[in-house]
Amino acid sequence: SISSSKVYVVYMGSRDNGDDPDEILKLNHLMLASIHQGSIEKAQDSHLYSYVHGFRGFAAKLTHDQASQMAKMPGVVSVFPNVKRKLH
Amino acid sequence: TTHSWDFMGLSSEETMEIPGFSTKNQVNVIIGFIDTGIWPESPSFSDVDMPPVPAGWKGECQSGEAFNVSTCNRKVIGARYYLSGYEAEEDSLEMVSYRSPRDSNGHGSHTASTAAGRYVADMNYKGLAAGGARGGSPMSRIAVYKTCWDSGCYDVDLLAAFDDAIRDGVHVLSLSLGPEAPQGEYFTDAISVGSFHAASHGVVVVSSAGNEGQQGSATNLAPWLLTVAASSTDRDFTSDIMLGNGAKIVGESLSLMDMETSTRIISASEAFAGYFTPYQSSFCLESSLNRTKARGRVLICRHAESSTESKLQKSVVVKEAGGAGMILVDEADKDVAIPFVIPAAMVGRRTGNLILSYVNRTRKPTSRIFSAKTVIGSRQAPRIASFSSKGPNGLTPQILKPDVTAPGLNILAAWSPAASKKDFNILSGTSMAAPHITGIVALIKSVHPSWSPSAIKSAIMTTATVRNKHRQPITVDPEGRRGNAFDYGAGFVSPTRVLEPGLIYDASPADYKAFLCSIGYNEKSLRLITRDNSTCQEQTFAAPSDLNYPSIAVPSLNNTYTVTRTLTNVGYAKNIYRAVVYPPRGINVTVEPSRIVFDRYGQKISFRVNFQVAAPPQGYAFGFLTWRNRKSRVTMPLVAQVT
Repeated sequence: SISSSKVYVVYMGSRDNGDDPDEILKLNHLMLASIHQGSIEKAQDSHLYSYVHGFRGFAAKLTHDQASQMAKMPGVVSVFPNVKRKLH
Repeated sequence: TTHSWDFMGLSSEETMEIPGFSTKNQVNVIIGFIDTGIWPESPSFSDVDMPPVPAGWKGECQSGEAFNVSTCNRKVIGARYYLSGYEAEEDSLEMVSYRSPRDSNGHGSHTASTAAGRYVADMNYKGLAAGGARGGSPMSRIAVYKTCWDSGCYDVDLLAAFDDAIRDGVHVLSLSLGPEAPQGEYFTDAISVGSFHAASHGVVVVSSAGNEGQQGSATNLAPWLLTVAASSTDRDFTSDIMLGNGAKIVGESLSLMDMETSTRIISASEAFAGYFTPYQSSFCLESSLNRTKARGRVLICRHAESSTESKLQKSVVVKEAGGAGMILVDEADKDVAIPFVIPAAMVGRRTGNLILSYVNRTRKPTSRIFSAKTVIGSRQAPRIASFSSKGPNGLTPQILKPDVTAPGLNILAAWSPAASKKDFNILSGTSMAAPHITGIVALIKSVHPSWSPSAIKSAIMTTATVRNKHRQPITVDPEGRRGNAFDYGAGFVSPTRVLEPGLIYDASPADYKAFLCSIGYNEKSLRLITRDNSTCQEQTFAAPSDLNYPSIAVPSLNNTYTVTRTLTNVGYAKNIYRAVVYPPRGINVTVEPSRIVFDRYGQKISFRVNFQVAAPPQGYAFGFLTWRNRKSRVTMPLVAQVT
């Protein structure tokens, strides 16, 4: 499943003013662990980046199925692939 | 840049950017550039005479390869770089140069200096485009968010840059990049997502429309973005071509090489080699030319792609085949100047056919190509660049895109010597147009620091012009047709007018929530995005056309339709305006009320615009609504299509 995984952005909307960045990071790992049968190690391996200042979300390596699971989780607005943009 | 700011009417002195206004507070405006980084040693980024970094700035100077904390200065006050998303996708990591905010590509230094570069005297590109170079807001501060590498920029990194920029405290964000058209939904697109939150935090986000050229190809379509099309100035880089029959033809080029004598000219199709057909060889593809047939000749090549690299590459192919020169026929991009590696010039299809006709009818046709030179004022300008992506908005046709146009053709600005051994370079693209608007946004912000992103956007759009410097309608390259709002949005920016728009169409974050409801986002999604108790029921409008935008687009007009807009008075307290309508062809437009009386600054007054089909036009039709008084003209484009 690792070899078939791709990078996705899990977008979770605005950040609450009281959100603690460390807590957000922990929550991201827990969300990832839940789709890795509870494995925090696998969650940490798949985690790439957390967005904590202007909005909430994170980037992770996921399979297509895991991305679909993630999209259904509470608090998730959208899950989309890590698309490449071009300079204009 | 050496000419575009003068062309737009700004003073050439660094300290007085908009004649009649003091914009000394531009030192308090911080512009973030999400791009390929920066070459901080460029004279464009000197911090001489700049005061200390503004209080409240939370950014940092991230150290890395050939870049340390002290590389930043009072001009470049922040610099970060992002690789997570890139590293996760790309195999060729060894190709990454400068794992730091340092620019190895040149693009980021070019855009940053266009918007906010310091004045640099006697600048030029190999003698071309000579003059004093400067950005639009030369005393503004720069914060660099390097997310783009030679092969492109990934969503994961772009979002990280937005996230940091919002926290750091930038006032303006400039992006000269985007998705391939068609663009995805707003909340599955990193630029739309990041800019939504940036705008919610009061940051003005300026973006380029794209370089696809065709109708409906515009990208960066979100209404909270200020999306910029590219147009010309009145400066060209021309190269004379003398034919053996005495005819002199003018092409576009940045090649400074002269042919010493006339030499035989042939169509590249005559020099076909190996397995290539004459047709394939006419495009001067790699290995398609026979050295014996090409040696010492001027080759006429055709072009079918839009990239500068591929055009430049054709001159390399001709040079490697022993060719003495090249005439490249490219109708779409005939005005883009390319630094060919041999004596060469680009011409349009009509001129190309003239040359081919001479070649085909002459027993021993000859030609000679001369070095490029700078020519000012030879043609009407501005014109919309052929490559500039056009409307309508493919995602929400009720929101007109692009919003406005600015110079983006043959722009000289700072460069990275790591990319090629020069400090300044000439480039074309909507990438070059967007930072012109970014610079103007910074000037407005310096004079009106409390104005919202949408108020600033409104000031730029409602004061733009649809006439060129000869007071004629702006035309579109290459065919010279009359332009419309899908080409230039509200028109060509008028920086001398933006500080006194008189009236503005303002929109708050709450209006964008209503907009999201109107395009189908339900309450659950809305609350997730905003993390408040917003409901779609409490929103004040039902259709996306109702967003208080400085343009009106009605893509499916069925008999009648009414749109409401609200004006805010930012001029004198007591002011009377009357509406003047130039309706789209075949559509009657009335405005209620048609006369508006303001008696205080900041007062808001709403009006209705009623569209009624009279004689259904084919496709989209274009018009204007102007609120006028003795001092101000506040104009918005009207676009409608009857279904």
